[in-house]
Amino acid sequence: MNVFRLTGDLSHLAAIIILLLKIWKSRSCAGISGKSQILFAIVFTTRYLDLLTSFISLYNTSMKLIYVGCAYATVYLIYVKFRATYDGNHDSFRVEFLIVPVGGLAVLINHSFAPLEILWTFSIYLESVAILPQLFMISKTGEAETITTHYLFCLGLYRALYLFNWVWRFYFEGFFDMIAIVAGLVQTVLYCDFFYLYVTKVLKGKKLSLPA
Amino acid sequence: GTDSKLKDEL
Repeated sequence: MNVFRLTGDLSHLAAIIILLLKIWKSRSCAGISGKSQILFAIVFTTRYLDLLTSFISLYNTSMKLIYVGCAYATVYLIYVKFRATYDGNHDSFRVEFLIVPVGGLAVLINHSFAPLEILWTFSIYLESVAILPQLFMISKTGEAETITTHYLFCLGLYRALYLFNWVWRFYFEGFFDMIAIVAGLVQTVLYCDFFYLYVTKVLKGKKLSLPA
Repeated sequence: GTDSKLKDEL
């Protein structure tokens, strides 16, 4: 555990909590892509199956349970409790265009051809692109609520901090995992355009709206 | 992954 890893985890946790609270307090999931949230629930489910097979630490187990629990709670709020506020017409990204290639890639490029390992690899690949339906939705509507942009910023920052964590681990532990690193780079790059808008607009007190 | 040291990561 190093400082980048810890702040990355906390940033991830902050993102998840911000989104849950935003939906709960406003009693609305307007502007939130339910599809991205379903993808994140799939990501956590397929990655954390090792909860059933191995114990690493109390920190590890509790964070995994919190992430996966919050992911399903978010999906529940969007598709059941506040379904009436869900903006399905604008959430039109075709997720099969992500899941099918990512599934194929996980079968082809993995560390070992074992069920849990393939599912772990699938979750790493899927996480890297799971935000696309949300970004697509924002580009379609041309705007995002400020609280939604805070959520996206924390979520993007988390994987960027993990990149620094991997540099640290390579330098001090001689350890690296190419699958995680390449997917983490892709994931972070997808947020770059958003990071730019966040810094130039939201942090200056303006609402995030895209030019028509 | 399964036999990588990455398992402690989230």
